Amino acid sequence: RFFPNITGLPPLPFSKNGTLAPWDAFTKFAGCRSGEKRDGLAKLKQYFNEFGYIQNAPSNFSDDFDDELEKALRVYQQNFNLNVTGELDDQTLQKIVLPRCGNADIVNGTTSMNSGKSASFHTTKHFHTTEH
Amino acid sequence: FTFFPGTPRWPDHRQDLTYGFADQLTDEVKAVFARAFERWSAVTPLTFTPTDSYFLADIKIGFFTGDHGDGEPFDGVLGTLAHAFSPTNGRLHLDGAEDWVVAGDVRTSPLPSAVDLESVAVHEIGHLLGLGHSSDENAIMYPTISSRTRKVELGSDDVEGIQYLYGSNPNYNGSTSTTSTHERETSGGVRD
Repeated sequence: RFFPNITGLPPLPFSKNGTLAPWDAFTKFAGCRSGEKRDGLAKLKQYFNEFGYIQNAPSNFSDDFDDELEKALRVYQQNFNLNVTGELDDQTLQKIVLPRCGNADIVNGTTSMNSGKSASFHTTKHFHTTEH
Repeated sequence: FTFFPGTPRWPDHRQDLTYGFADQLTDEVKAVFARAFERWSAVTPLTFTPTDSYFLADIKIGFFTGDHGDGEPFDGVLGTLAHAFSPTNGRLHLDGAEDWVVAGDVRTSPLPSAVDLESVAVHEIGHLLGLGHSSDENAIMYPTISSRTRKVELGSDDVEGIQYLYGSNPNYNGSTSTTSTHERETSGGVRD
């Protein structure tokens, strides 16, 4: 749907069928931490799998807040300049539910925004600067 | 800034690129993409020219819904907005279910789900050219964008990244600025 002129449109509900955006349901996991089990947590793991934070996905994710989810959360928080807590705090959830690009943040586990900046990367930049 | 694994880029002999659309789009919508391409060509030696031949175009742009055959199905309103492939694949797909704002001030849209088309187009073109996602919240290549937000100007991180791949446009004067206005963005993260 294209809106060439958005002025004058009547206010509409958040989406056409009255439901929330796809990831808004994740906000119910606020405060969830390692060791807990919550219905639907598997979908959050699928989210992290889709964007490269969980590699080697099983056929079915469990609803357990396990070590793998905590590790994914920590990397995500690092990438988005959030406090690295490993928990589903409000700040992290507010970021997760935002609309976003479908491309993964981590591709084949090899590149990753903040969390992928290795010592060699910084060394390369250093030499680049020295050269100038 | 980041790159795709292996740092793919358009080769030196393919830097004058053509783009075509899978759909019958209005001139107004096509103009949005033209402006988005211009932002990248202004800082690099790359050029982008529209063509009527979708199948022969270097860059193929299309709006799709749900499962559209590339293994990355779209999810309806908001959520995933678009995706694009690394060089030299050239495919740029946008979620046809979104409420795309083509003109006017997206911030004042009565639709809470309104998404600024040009903002997303500029980001996805960055992928087409070889950039991955950035942790710099001011960068175009930052992965998230709130609804009713406009963010179209390349940040310094974007420019550094793309010029690492292709060099600079001889006419580029070195100035960049990033304007982001939004309603729903709530992050208070520290800038890298």
